[in-house]
Amino acid sequence: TQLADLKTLARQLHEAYLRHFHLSKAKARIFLAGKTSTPPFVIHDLDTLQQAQQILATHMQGDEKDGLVSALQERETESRLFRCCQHTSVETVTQLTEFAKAVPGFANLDLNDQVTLLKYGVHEAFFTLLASCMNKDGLLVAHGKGFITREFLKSLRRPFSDLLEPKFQFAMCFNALQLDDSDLALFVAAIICCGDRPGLANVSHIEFIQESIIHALQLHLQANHPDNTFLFPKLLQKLADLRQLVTEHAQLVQDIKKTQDTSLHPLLQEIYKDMY
Amino acid sequence: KEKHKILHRLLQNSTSPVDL
Repeated sequence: TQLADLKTLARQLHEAYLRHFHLSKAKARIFLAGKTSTPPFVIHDLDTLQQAQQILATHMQGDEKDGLVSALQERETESRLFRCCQHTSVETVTQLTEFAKAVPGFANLDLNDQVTLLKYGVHEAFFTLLASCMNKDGLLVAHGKGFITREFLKSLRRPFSDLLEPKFQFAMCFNALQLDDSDLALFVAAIICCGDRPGLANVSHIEFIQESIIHALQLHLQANHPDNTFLFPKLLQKLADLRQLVTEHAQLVQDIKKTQDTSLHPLLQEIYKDMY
Repeated sequence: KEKHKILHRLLQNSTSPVDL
């Protein structure tokens, strides 16, 4: 019975993941391989960034709130791209919130604990999902309609040039594990339902949920990747790497906010405030 | 609770759009 329950949990989380995240890894890989009728528009310098404004805006008619379009109306390149990053973060946080609610048991937790789990988990989950949109040369943007090269991002002035490079480095190691969307669904759920976030009231309730997810993940990986014996411990190590990545990211965002003339979305402000 | 107004709102409403 327990085995059947864990399989059901894996299936439920996979379904919730496909329902709430618009760009699955499977879809992203098709875009990245250029196997779509309209390949992504490549942004590799200031000119192509300007052109992206027109091209992607045409694709996005009726979607006035799209971050890329509004951000491209800003004057300075770095500020524009920083706003694009923020827009993607905010969009992913809303998707992650809906996904979290679909994790069995999550919605019954104390509301303040739900907030704490999201506050500390969403960026770790975001960088995990972002890896699906990255290859060694760049990053898919605007729902797969655009592709920004890693070199262009690296060529921006500091500190903006430091924003995405660590995420590329993480993504290259993480993508080498060759997880699919069904594995990622369990991994992202394990990130969110984590019993050792600061300030949780009902730790045992969260640990109970977390244990089922981790157990389901272990069984699922055995079935889905029978030849990769050490995949499960390798993934657990990635949880620690993600925590370090987010700590550094939060520091960098605070530095950008302090030293650059740029604003931070209110949702991101509340997440970063008193985080670490 | 006041510190995390938007997260509370997102958790309590379904798919509430967050304007940038």
